[in-house]
Amino acid sequence: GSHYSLEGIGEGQPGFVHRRLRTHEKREMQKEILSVLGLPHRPRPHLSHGKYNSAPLFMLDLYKTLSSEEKSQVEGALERPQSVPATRSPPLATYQETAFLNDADMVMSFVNLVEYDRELSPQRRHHKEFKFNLSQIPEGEAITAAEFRLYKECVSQAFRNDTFMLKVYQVVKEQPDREADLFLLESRRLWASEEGWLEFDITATSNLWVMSPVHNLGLQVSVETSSGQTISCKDAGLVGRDGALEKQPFMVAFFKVSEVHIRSVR
Amino acid sequence: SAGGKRRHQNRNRSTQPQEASRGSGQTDYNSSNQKTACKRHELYVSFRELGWQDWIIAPEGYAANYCDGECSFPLNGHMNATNHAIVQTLVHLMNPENVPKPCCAPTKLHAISVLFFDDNSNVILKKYKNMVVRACGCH
Repeated sequence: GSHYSLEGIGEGQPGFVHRRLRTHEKREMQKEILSVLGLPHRPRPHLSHGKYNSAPLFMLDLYKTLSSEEKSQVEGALERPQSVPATRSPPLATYQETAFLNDADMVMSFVNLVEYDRELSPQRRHHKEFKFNLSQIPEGEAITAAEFRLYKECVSQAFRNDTFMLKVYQVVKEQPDREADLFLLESRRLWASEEGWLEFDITATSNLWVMSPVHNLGLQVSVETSSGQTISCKDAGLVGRDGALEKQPFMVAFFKVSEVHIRSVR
Repeated sequence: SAGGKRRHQNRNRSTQPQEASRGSGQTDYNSSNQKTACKRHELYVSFRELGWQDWIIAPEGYAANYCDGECSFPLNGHMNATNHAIVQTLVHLMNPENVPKPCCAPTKLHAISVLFFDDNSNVILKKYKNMVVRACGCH
């Protein structure tokens, strides 16, 4: 999954005469396509390694699934039963996500904005925080499903035969002098030696963040060993900002144009 | 003016007797035979050529196509004007200059999905329903 290739995706069509565009033609075409894409201007993302990050690679996987289905529909190929995706995706996209994809009008992945590792202290549990900016969602789109994705690597010998209890919380309220108020979203028992992507359903939390941005205080993740000892997420093998690019944590949300139309006042 | 047009064609005919002599038969007002009729033209849009490869992840480009060519009243085989347009034509027969002007435009559009970065480096995968021209016709 770490290689990044675009073979076979929309490359020059055989038979099409390619003619280099004149400047004004290029400008006209850019304007036309931006209007169809519904964009006021061309985006200028901050891309240090962006294209090879986990989120774009995951989205590229979804894109390949979607475009191969579109191609088969346009070319009238035999319809595959919906329950079986056209291509068995590499481990990045699961069955469930492919089902969300079929139903969605748009999918967005969000960059993790912050990441705090609080040091262990008797009073405060060791945990990792994540925040996502959901303020740029186009109007009229409603979240039908959202996931927080975290990659877990194999751990060192110290915990080899142990199990971890991983908990994901929604931060409800931050307190200056003590621990934040938290709402437990999910707790999951894992083998310490387990490796791969972990997906956590945060649909309800994401909808709350979209409807009420002031409540978007992020997520917290904590890990305990089977003996109840809290350990750092890094020791538990959870990849953070300093890990491999293609294993960075991210969030993905599936949208559908919301049918609810607010009637204007007469 | 219809008469005028015929007179003009008669004059043409006199200058091209061979074609006339071949008995062109019924006059085709759409004259699509002489001019390029309304049809779909191939156009491949390369996002790379547009300099957009930094924010559009996939596809690298796509066959967009476009419609171009002549349309005129009454419509020929490409007829797909709405009844409204036809009624307007009949109503304006007394003032032919005011008839609605037909144009060659897409009649069928298809969707493609585009994967791209937004300004905040978030990635968006969206289906756009009217990105590919599949068929053209006179409107």
